[in-house]
Amino acid sequence: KEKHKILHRLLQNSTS
Amino acid sequence: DPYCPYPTSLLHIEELCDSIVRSHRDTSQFRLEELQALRWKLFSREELHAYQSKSVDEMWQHCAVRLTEAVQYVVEFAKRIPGFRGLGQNDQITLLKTGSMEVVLVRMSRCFNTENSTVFFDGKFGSTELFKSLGCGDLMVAVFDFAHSVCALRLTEQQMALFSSLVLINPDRPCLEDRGRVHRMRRDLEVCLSHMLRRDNQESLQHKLYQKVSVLQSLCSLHVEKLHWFSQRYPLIVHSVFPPLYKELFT
Repeated sequence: KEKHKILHRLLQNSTS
Repeated sequence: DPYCPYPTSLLHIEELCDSIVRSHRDTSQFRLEELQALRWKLFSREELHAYQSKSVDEMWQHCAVRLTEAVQYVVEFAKRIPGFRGLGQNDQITLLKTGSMEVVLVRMSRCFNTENSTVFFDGKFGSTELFKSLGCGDLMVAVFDFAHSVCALRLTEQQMALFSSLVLINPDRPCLEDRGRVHRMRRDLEVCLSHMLRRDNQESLQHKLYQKVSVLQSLCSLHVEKLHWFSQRYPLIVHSVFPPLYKELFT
């Protein structure tokens, strides 16, 4: 997760 | 429990199929009707010249931005695949780290016109000539050839949705923490695909689709190789102006 912060954040966002 | 009697009932499989098809449709960057309507809208000679006059770093940055936009739609697709968000966060990242570009390449065939070998880019259709200033002729030819070969299969949107999910849910990716869980997800997707192809009376497609996977992997390696070549020449450009998500995934 550390090395992929942006991807991690995108994955956290809700699937609205 | 390695032999978990996962309920692979027909109803479950059909629901899974519908859900993936919906996810694909809801996260497609371009609607098929829109692409069909624009397929003869080509770049003018002047517009083509403008692209070809861009410096290599300008064109690389422009394409990295466009690729990153496409990847973000694939991330949204992944999130909607049943079971994906149930995976550990590291495994979600691991699957997308390589799979996102592969799905972008699969989806690119939707944006491809085989009659004149052009692809939808920046609102119009252009040939490999459009990308001349990238300095990656072999990569672009290989990508266009791949698009041709996928178009030749004449996949329905539903079949493309299933194939995209199979490309993404790949239990062979290195560094997976719960390979068994990814494998079980993958098994259901394979059942979905064969169920769909049986329904469509196109079971011969399954083997042809699986053959595409190795081509996809070589295209992705070639892309990373070209990026390495570019980064050596323009390290500051990559560092300062390339999209952060692109750098995370590919550098």
